[in-house]
Amino acid sequence: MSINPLLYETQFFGFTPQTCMLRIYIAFQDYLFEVMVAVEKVILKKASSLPGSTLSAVQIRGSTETFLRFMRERFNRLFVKMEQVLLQLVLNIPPNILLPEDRSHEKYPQGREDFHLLQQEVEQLRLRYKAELGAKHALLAELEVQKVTQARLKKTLHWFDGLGDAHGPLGLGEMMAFLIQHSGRLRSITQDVTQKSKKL
Amino acid sequence: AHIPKVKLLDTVVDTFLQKLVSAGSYERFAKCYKRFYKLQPEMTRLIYDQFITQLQTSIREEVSTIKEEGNLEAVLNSLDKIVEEAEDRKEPAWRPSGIPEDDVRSTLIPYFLQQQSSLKRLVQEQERENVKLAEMVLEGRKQVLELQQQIQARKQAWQMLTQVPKTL
Amino acid sequence: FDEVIVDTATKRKQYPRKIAECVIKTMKAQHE
Repeated sequence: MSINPLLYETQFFGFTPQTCMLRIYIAFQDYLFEVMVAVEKVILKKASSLPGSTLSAVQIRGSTETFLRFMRERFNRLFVKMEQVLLQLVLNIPPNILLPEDRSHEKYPQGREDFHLLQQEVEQLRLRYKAELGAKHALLAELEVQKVTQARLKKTLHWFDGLGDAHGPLGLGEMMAFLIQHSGRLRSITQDVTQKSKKL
Repeated sequence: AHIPKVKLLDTVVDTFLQKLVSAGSYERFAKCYKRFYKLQPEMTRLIYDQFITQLQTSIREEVSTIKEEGNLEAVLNSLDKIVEEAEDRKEPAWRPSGIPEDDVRSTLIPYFLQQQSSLKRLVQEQERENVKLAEMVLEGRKQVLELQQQIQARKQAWQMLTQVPKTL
Repeated sequence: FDEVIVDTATKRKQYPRKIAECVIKTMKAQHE
């Protein structure tokens, strides 16, 4: 006969229902014995106090054993019935019941594969997040470098502009334009003179 | 109808006691202690009644002790509540498979799902932020290029300037 | 046998939560 360990009930109650029933059985049986001993004592005492009583302790013990044997037989039979009822209706977790600590099994019945996929996805997300963080740091670093570079370039530009201002009111740009404009004319005059002198 | 399990327990124990008492009837008792019964019928009755009262009291006290020890009333009431909440559920519920690593998995899934969604959110936020940063970097690169070109132009102008005296 | 049953059932009741607590701690540490 396969024993049903009633594991789920034990998980809920913290003790096995069978132990609980055994505990009740032993306690009840002990009481039956104790009360019977008390009954026998009282009868013995009464009988011995009766004048001319021929009732012996052995006879009384015999009566006790007869009654107790009967009571025990009935007790066991009744207890089996009580145990069945209690194990079925009281110390029992109905099959459709999920204990609170197992609620997650109701919502996430995933199998092994799903779980590993989920773990992989979480790992990939973690790596992606790390990569994005890396990119962020690289971009911020470049922005930092750009700031320094731009400052330096602007300084150089400023320096150039300063040069123009140092030589008179003309800015470098105007001066350049003036020189370029006139140097072109100068050059064409020079060429002109050169050609004529060749002719001569 | 849902009979509270505590009430059921008391009812079952009472029924057990009733049947035990009716099995151990006074007739049966007097029959077993026949000699004494003949000598002292009233006393026999008294002793029997005492016997029954004591037995019932002891057994009921024992049940109360067991209830207290195992905090049975509260536990059974909470079980009643769990059963009530699952009233609409008919199919058999999950039970431990006996393979702990399989069983613990479902317990962990909610936390992995939670981590998955928070990581998704973080990645998206970071991606958005990085797009903005990347735009800023591109803009910055453009500005650096322009500055370099301006300087280049200035430099050439100066070089030309220095050429002019030679040309003249 | 009874003790084994109680021991197993107790673990089934308590360990998933304890394991989950460890996993959460690990996740938090990883995140930090």
